Amino acid sequence: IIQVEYVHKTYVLGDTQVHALRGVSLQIEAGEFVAIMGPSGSGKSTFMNILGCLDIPDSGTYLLDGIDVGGQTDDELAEVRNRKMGFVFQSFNLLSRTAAIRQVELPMVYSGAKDARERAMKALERVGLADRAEHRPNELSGGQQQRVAIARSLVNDPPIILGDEPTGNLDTRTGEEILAIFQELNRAGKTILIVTHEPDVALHTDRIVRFRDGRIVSDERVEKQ
Amino acid sequence: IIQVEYVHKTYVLGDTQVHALRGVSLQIEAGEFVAIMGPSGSGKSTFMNILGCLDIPDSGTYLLDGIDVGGQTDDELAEVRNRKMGFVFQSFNLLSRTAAIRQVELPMVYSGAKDARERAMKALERVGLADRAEHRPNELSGGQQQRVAIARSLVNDPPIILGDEPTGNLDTRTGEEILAIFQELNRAGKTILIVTHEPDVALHTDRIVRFRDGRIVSDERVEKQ
Ligand SMILES: Nc1ncnc2c1ncn2[C@@H]1O[C@H](COP(=O)(O)OP(=O)(O)OP(=O)(O)O)[C@@H](O)[C@H]1O
Ligand SMILES: Nc1ncnc2c1ncn2[C@@H]1O[C@H](COP(=O)(O)OP(=O)(O)OP(=O)(O)O)[C@@H](O)[C@H]1O
Ligand SMILES: [Mg+2]
Ligand SMILES: [Mg+2]
Repeated sequence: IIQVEYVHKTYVLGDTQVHALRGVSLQIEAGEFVAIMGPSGSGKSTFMNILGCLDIPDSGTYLLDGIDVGGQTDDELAEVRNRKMGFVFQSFNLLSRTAAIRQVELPMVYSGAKDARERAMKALERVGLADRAEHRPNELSGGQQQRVAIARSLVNDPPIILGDEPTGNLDTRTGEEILAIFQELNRAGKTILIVTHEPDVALHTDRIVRFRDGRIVSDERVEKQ
Repeated sequence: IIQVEYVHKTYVLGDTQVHALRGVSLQIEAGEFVAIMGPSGSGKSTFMNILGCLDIPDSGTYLLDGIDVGGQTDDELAEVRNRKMGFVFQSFNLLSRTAAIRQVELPMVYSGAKDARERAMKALERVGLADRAEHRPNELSGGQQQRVAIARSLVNDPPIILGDEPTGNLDTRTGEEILAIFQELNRAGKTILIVTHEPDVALHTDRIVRFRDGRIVSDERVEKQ
């Protein structure tokens, strides 16, 4: 469902260049649960933004469900993204003046789904925030904002979910509750990729892909205990 | 150096009230290294904002180095804060259009310190970001932004450092490098409080204070292995 070959991404800043991705290839089958790990600055978020159709590589190919993402217009890209992907950003990317329930509801309003408000409330209940539905981001704790972002990524029932460090601001117990949601979605057939710095989160997935300095240095199945 | 007694903090939102702190008392001696833990939403950041003189409790007293913070004007509070505290925010709080070197330099410019640019560069080198000095926040990875915030909290050489989840966005190895900086500063006599969700970070401190639902539920010395 995701086929990436020889992707490069270089940021140009004044007269310096940062080679964030130096030729990355990866193939992910539908229904896999993959952890992406690696040091701070190794290219994980850059890679997730390309997978999530939020950015385009400088070279290489990316086939999403057989569609060549590089050949798409911006509108087509946005349409593919909204239909196929749920994305949890590392910095949450919530709308600052918007209540939690509305943040979660919006993707469904855009896709014309029915019962948007009811389904948004269910998603908030699922991440443990039913009693914070009317709070805006600055009236929520860091981990609560992160959970609003997770609820928002799930509501359109996308086949692929990308999470960039979705448990980074959560205590161990709350992090396990969120991980259990991802595991349940994966058992239901969804393809899930999460960037994580926590080895015990990665051990709950099927496969660990490690980045270092813009390259994939290892890609291994997780031995089930 | 920090003496908090029966502090309460309630957020009012429309017709609901959120009791973020329900009577918190804590005493910290100069030179201690304390970890603050607890579930998402339990009141840790609210407490850190009060300790960091960024917010005032609704009731209770807070003596910082013998000074009653409650009795201070806003200007006096800002002055005490700039002199005594280094603060690493959970959401970094970096200036969006400002290069990393400038972010770190600014606290010294305000306090009239000499060699601000040189000392800022040293602080960035210490957190491993010498080659990212000219990058703005949106040109840095999540963990790199966090490290800029850490470098900024250290430059004025404050006696007390408060970090709200300072390693949340860092991989294990980079997180250990940052923790080693805090340990070094503590051995040099600084008082350090860090909120963390990671048990192995907390085990590197001397004392673990646990929050739950706006109260401190345990406060224990760490057994040194
Ligand atoms: N400005 C605000 N208005 C209303 N409620 C707030 C506000 N800020 C925080 N809260 C609420 O107060 C409670 C405590 O928040 P706080 O940020 O202190 O938690 P925390 O322990 O730091 O959590 P986390 O580990 O997720 O960062 C939360 O339930 C949150 O929803
Ligand atoms: N817009 C940009 N302009 C210039 N450099 C950038 C930009 N965005 C990222 N970088 C650089 O590209 C490299 C990869 O960044 P990326 O965000 O992908 O890392 P990461 O693996 O997600 O790190 P972290 O774990 O800290 O979030 C970093 O060294 C960063 O400084
Ligand atoms: Mg990242
Ligand atoms: Mg917090």
